[in-house]
Amino acid sequence: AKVKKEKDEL
Amino acid sequence: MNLFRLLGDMTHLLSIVVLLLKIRTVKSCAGISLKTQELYVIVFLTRYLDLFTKYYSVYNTAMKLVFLGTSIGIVWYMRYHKVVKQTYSKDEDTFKHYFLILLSIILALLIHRAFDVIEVLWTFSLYLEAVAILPQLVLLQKSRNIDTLTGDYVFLLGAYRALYILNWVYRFLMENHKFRWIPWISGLVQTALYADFFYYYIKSWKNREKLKLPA
Repeated sequence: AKVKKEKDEL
Repeated sequence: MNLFRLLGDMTHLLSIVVLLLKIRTVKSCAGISLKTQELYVIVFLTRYLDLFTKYYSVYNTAMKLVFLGTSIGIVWYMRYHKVVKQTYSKDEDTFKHYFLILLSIILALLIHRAFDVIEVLWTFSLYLEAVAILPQLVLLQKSRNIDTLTGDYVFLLGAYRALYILNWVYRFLMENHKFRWIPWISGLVQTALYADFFYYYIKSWKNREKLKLPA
């Protein structure tokens, strides 16, 4: 979840 | 996904649409820095390495492909298209952009969140993006008259990261997103570099006069 949130930006 | 983030991505996409519009309709890239465009290709290549390994959403994957495809397409147009490449302001696009790449690599090797290839390259892409606009801003100062589409392109490009900063504030406050020094400082520096451009752009817009940057 943390990883998912971390790099979900462009 | 919050409104600021969506607006930021749409503004970024719009900036690219405006640039492509200018290049394709006017068949000219006068006033556009090829060096800045090349730096953006490097930014996207080193930031979207997880394109095929991590899936977040259709939107995320689609936008990454669009940004990669359009930035590479723009560099191709400016380098190889028989008509467009003649209009490139080669003599004025003189910023030493390799220096920006070197600086960003060194900084990413010194300051990063984890010392692994993906993380260091992701960090490098943030530092490089922060300074990638410099060759373009220097070129604008040399250009006697800046055409409207070029001015709009640079304005939208600066605005997108400003919206991202609002997105980070929102996520920090509302989604108790952790504090992120690296993207936030890079984003602030990136947006700050546009400060004087924003001033002259808004002034020219208010006074309905041609955009002119002081030399």
